[in-house]
Amino acid sequence: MRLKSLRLHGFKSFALRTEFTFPEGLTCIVGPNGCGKSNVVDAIKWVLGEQRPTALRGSEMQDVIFGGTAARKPVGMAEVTLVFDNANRTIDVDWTEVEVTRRVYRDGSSEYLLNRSRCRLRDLRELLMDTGSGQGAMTIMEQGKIDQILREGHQERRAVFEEAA
Amino acid sequence: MRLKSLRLHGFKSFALRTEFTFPEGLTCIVGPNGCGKSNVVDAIKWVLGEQRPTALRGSEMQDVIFGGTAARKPVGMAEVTLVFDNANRTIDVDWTEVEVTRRVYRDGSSEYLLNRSRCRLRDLRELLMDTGSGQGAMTIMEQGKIDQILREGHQERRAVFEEAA
Amino acid sequence: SRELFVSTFEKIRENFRETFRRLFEGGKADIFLDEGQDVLEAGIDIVARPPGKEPRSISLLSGGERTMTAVALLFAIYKAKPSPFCLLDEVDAALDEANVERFATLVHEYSTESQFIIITHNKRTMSAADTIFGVSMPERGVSRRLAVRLEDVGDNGEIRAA
Amino acid sequence: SRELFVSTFEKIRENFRETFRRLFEGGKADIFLDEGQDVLEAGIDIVARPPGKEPRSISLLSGGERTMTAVALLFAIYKAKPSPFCLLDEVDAALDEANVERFATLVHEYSTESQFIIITHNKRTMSAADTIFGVSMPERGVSRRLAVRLEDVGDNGEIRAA
Ligand SMILES: Nc1ncnc2c1ncn2[C@@H]1O[C@H](COP(=O)(O)OP(=O)(O)OP(=O)(O)O)[C@@H](O)[C@H]1O
Ligand SMILES: Nc1ncnc2c1ncn2[C@@H]1O[C@H](COP(=O)(O)OP(=O)(O)OP(=O)(O)O)[C@@H](O)[C@H]1O
Ligand SMILES: [Mg+2]
Ligand SMILES: [Mg+2]
Repeated sequence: MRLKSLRLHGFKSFALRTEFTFPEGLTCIVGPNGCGKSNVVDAIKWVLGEQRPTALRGSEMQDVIFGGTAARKPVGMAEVTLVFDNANRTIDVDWTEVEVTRRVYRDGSSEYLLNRSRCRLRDLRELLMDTGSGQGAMTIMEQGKIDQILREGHQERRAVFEEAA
Repeated sequence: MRLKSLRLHGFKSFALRTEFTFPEGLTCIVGPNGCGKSNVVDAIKWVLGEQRPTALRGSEMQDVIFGGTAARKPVGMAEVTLVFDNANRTIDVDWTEVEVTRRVYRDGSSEYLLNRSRCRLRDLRELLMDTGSGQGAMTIMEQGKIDQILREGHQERRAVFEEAA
Repeated sequence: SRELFVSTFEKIRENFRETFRRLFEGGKADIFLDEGQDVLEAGIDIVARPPGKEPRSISLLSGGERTMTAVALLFAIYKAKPSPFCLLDEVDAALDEANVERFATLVHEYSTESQFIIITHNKRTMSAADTIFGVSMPERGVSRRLAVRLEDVGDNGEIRAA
Repeated sequence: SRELFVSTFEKIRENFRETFRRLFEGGKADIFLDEGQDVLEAGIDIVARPPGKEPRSISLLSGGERTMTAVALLFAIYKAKPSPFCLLDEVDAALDEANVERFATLVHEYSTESQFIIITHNKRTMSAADTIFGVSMPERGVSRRLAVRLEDVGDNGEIRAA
């Protein structure tokens, strides 16, 4: 199972529809400070089910909706779609491509779609749980926090090990 | 008042007597990972009276004594000397050069010297207190902790402001 | 279950010893379950000794040494249970060029097994990539994606107009 | 005393607004005493808005933006009560080259007033220095000082044998 593409629309600084197509192997994302690179990581975490606004550097979920600039109005919804190549049937469904979409509106309500039909967050989570890309299972090393595993208490550290077991 | 030189002997990775002479203006310290650059900052904090081993990345004060390598034995004492140019009489003493020395031994006992005669830590602290180089008053931005002032609670942040008042 | 955790822990431990030695070109590191506690509840301790140095608390390690040790441990856990993709955000920030070289070579090897998405300002890390995406803000506050070739990147990581 | 704290706070506030605008080439930042509390006990709030962007929580700022904001505030405090010397340890780690340029230029100006000792891996920061000291470990685990000229430093910050 691998990522094919990521589409952002109204998510944080990605006011406009933007698509990243990921090849096999190693992809680097580069650019100046504050241009949106870590926001791409936030988008992937979010579409895979991250529920804590603080894990996305915000204080409430609506903080991920594009909030406008000096020259452009805010929008009412954030949407991220992640497309997986499922040729290996790692995800237990009959499609060779699996599209996961998440939306959030200004009133805080969220929508989840699996291959463009509405589903619940728990359906998504169950689907992804054994694939290693469920939120919590995938390997993420966050900016400025790489040595957190060294700083943590012996007990907190254990949680990461238990995930792998 | 400015720094003239720093001498380290047996302090952390500086097993051998090493001297840095600081000119006016801007001095850069460079080198590969793990070669001792931050240890120089620790030495300056320590000789000016830092009492918390954790502020020097250790758990007890003896952690700053050179602990040996695969090819060299540990030593029994760490010593750091900082020499100030006092031509402006910023430090309220009659010398144009002020030399502050600190030593620590394996049993944890510390010695302080002011221009080579023994004194107490509190004498040093009183001397440096109004010069802006007392520990706590000087401007230090630590590796990996620059944004701590943004992450702190509103109350903890206040302490830094009160220092300046 | 008890056996599952212990066997996973042992696998991670072996990976960690090996990955640390690889990233430091020597030295020794290990992880331990805290003593006197049940295996299903014991906390985990880490020791690390860069080559030629004496073992001491990991708090005394330098910034770059801590990054390399943490990366070795996180990849040891990854190798025990590889995820299909890994996201690394400016992991190389504290590394000198020799360490970036070892890090980039290691990640390049893993990228044949999993997809890697790496955010970086470092040109050596970028040179290990199969694809480079640029993100920029020609309109302030609004992000856009642009294709970037390694030749468009300056020595200091800045993107020059193609 | 009350007046002393308030007047110092106002000085730092003015410095912060100015230093932030200087480091970001625009934008707006401010600090506030928390409301409803006595001036001698009130906590301190920070807001920062890079140029062209809308004001939002400082937690949403990028890594480099946070460094620049923190540096602006720490230097604002420094300018209210300058210390004779400043120690900066790898402050530029998260900065892109444009920001390193602005940071190095600012520090260079301050260095006419106070002594600065700066640890860095960045060549642009080094080029602002009057003196460069190298630290190395020809014998593993044992630090030595060596004199370094800017010409001895590679583009990636590594020290080449003179
Ligand atoms: N809801 C939102 N609407 C608009 N902009 C936002 C929103 N949330 C965050 N941003 C902006 O996104 C920017 C941060 O982007 P990001 O963290 O991705 O930067 P980066 O490219 O990783 O930079 P660095 O190299 O400094 O880490 C900030 O300037 C922030 O103001
Ligand atoms: N008491 C001691 N005796 C001997 N070596 C020590 C002692 N305390 C610390 N060290 C060593 O000093 C090294 C760390 O040095 P330091 O933090 O100054 O590195 P650095 O040059 O700042 O590197 P980086 O660029 O990675 O931040 C570690 O390898 C550590 O083992
Ligand atoms: Mg970032
Ligand atoms: Mg360091």
